[in-house]
Amino acid sequence: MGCFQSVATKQFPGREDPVALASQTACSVSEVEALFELFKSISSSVIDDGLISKEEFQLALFKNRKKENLFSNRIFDLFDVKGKGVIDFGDFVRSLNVFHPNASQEDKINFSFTLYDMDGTGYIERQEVKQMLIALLCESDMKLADEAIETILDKTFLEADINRDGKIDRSEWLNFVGKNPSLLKIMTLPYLRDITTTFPSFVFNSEVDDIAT
Amino acid sequence: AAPVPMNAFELISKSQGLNLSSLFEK
Repeated sequence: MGCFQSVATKQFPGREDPVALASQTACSVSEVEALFELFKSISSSVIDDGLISKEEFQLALFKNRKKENLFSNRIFDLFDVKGKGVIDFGDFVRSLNVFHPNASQEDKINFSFTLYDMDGTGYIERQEVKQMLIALLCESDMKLADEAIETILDKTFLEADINRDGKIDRSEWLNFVGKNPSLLKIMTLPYLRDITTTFPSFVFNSEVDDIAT
Repeated sequence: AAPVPMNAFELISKSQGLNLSSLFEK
């Protein structure tokens, strides 16, 4: 009558079928199940509710829940696909998927563009890049005079902003990362390839009969 | 001191907040 749910489904309201998630991503079923072990660990670090809050996300990233960071906030907001202020397991796997070594370059380029288009206008504006640079400098204790920041912005936009309208659109970004492929390094997490060996306990908690699928 | 990269995004990509590898460190 729908009154009985498995323990995993009850404790993790967003836990989606690993087979279905694997079919939507570059992950194997085993990798999805190993990711669930990671998800359980992060989502129980402050409140054990089967969801990752911003505080838990920051704790996992920085090992320090107090640290406010423009970029981790932005990543969290992009992972929080449904805009609920928390990340459920389905969001977690589908969002991390773009960082999988087997994910397409096109997806990585699109995600990185969206990441840097902080205000969602469809353009990466010079003022936005300046704001990100200042945040980076604050975070790293690196000191740069405003004049030096402007010089870096001039040089970057000279190369990236082909039509000289003061902002970078998607096609300009595509061209720019093509010339500077190292900018996409942050978009690939080799850990995702080794996730089953990092979290071997997934085998004991598997809900799938044939985990080799 | 190391030279400062002249590409703004190269600098930004060094942010710890963009380094998701640390999610996997136990």
